[in-house]
Amino acid sequence: SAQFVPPFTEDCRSHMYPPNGPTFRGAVAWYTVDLDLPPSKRWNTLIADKKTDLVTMIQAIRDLADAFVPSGRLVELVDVTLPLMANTLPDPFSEEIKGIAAVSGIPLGEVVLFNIFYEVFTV
Amino acid sequence: CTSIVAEDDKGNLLHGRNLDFGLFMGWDVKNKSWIISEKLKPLVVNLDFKRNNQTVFKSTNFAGYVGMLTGIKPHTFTLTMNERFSLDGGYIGILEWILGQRDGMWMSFLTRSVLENANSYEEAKTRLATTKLLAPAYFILGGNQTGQGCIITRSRTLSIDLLEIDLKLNRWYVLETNYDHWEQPLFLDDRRTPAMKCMNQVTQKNISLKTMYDILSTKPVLNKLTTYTTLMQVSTGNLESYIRDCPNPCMPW
Repeated sequence: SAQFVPPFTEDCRSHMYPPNGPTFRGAVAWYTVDLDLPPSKRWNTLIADKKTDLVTMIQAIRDLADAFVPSGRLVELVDVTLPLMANTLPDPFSEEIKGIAAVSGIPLGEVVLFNIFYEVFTV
Repeated sequence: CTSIVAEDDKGNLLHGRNLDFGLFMGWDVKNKSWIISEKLKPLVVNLDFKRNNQTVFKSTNFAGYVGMLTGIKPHTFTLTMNERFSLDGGYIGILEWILGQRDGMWMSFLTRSVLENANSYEEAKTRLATTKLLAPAYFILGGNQTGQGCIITRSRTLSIDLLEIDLKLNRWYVLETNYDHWEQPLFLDDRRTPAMKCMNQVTQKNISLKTMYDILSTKPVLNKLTTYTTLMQVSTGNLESYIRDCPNPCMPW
C-alpha cells in the first residue's frame, strides 16, 4: 500500500539477485583501458564502440541548452570557450579528452563540458 | 545517489552504489522518465585499467567521461562519490579556475588519480580529505581491513566530517545519499531512511552483495534517476554493474 503513494516506499525487496525482471535493463560490457598507451589513444576502442550513443547523449544536452537559450548562443559559447579550458586541464585528462573528441567527431568543447559536468551542474 | 559500505560478520568489506543522475534535465512525459538519465544508460561501461598488462584498478563509467565516480583497486580499496549541494558550489570553483587560480582539483579527476596512484585505504582517505576541490562532494571509501569504511564530507576547501564504521558502536555500515549525515534529508527526497531500514532489517549477519542489491532495488532508493547499480567486494577484487529501470509507480528522484 505504501508503494502506491509518494515516495512510493516499498517494503524491503528480497531475492532480486541475480538481477532480473522489470528493474533490470541489462548487463554492462567490459572494456580495457591500456594506461601504457599515449593518453590520446587510450579511449579509442571504447569510443569507437559507443560513438553513436555518445553523440545522442551530447545532442540531448545540446537540445536542453537550446531550450534555455533558443538563440543557440549557449552551445556556441561552449564550442568557442571550452576548448580553451581543455588546455588548462591537468594531464593526462586534457589529452584523453582531446582524443575522445577526435575519435567521436564531437566538438572538443562539448566533450570538455561532459567531463566537467559535476562542477557545472552545481550551478 | 546512494552509496553503502558494510562489514559483514566475517570482516568482509562490501561496497554498493546506485548512480542517480539527470535531475531537472528534461522529463519525457510519455515514457515517464528523465531524458538525460535514459541517454546515459547505453553509455554505462565497466573499465579495466591496465599497466604492463596488470590491472591497476576497475571502474564503472559513462563512456566519454575520463573521471571516476565508482571504482575498485582490487584487494586494496573501493571508492564511490555522491553529489553534495552547497552554495559554495562548483560554479565558484570554475570562476576561480577561469581567473587563473588553479590550486583546486576537478572532483572526478581526483577520484581517478586516487584510484590510479593511491596504494592503501589510509593514503586514499588522506588524499580525498585534504585535496582542495572545485566543488563540494561526498567520498565513500571502503578498505580491506575491519573497520575500514567511511564517508568523507567535503566542502571545496575543507574536510567537514569523517564518519567511519565502528563495530564497537554497532555501526557495521555507513550509508550516504546526498545530504550531510548529521542533517535530516529533504523530506521530499528521503532515500536514507528506507535504505537504513532495509540494512537494519537484513542485519550484519546476512549482508552480502546479493542482499545489498536487494536494498539498492527498493524504491525510492531505486528511482527514475537510477542509471546503474554497482556492487564491489575488495577482498575478491570483484566489481559488477547492472543497468537499471524503475517501473511505475516510481519516484522521479
